[in-house]
Amino acid sequence: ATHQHCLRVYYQVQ
Amino acid sequence: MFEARLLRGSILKKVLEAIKDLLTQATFDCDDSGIQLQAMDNSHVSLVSLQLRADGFDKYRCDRNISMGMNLNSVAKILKCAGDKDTVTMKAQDNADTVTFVFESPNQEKVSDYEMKLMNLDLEHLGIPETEYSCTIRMPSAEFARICRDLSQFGDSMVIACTKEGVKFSATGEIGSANIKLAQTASVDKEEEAVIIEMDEPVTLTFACQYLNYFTKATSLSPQVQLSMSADVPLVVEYRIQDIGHIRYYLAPKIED
Repeated sequence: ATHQHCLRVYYQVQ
Repeated sequence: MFEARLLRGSILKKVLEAIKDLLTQATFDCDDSGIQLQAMDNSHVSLVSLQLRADGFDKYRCDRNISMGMNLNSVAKILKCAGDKDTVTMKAQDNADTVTFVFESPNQEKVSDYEMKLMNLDLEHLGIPETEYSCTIRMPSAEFARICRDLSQFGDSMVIACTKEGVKFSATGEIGSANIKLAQTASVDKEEEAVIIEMDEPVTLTFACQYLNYFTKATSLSPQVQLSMSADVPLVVEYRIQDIGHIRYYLAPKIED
């Protein structure tokens, strides 16, 4: 099975 | 006072059609450089970043920075009332709690105005660094929409594999498997129909078809689309909006558990 990270994993919350 | 007037009102109609199915609400951040919008979908695996530069409008005035939280379904309903050839003006008083859309027919004989309540949204903002991607693919936007539509019938995931020869889109599911290979266009006589690949190193990533099909709602905004990929970072799908800005979609790759 696969999953997707939430975009906060890749981009900094400002 | 904020006022933005666009003779090509159909751009705003198309922009709302391109984002309203992915996002339910978003904040339009306006300053003297133009209008920016950034929001994640409810599952936080995809993000929309819209930029409409002030110099792309026929008249643009923004006395003080203003952030307008809007329900995008409501805005889409209002913009559906605008004719394709209408001039569209968006305006709001400083620290107002409503925004007004004015539509003028080409012959000025019909003028409509729609006032909508604004929402207080405290949506978080993500910092997206300018990134050098391992692969960028420029291709006809209609072609990309067609590939996403066709392959999503075979499976809920699509693999995009980019090498120096070209790019391969694949999907597998119950009914079988599908592969679509696009070679780099040799003689670029008509830029808009070319497939142009810039590759520093090959990349293969897997994405959920459902989101890609939401992104392709922006196809009518630009004859071309640009895909940018690097290993283990979100895909960027960019549609340039002529003379005024762009709409960029970001999507987290699917990774094995």
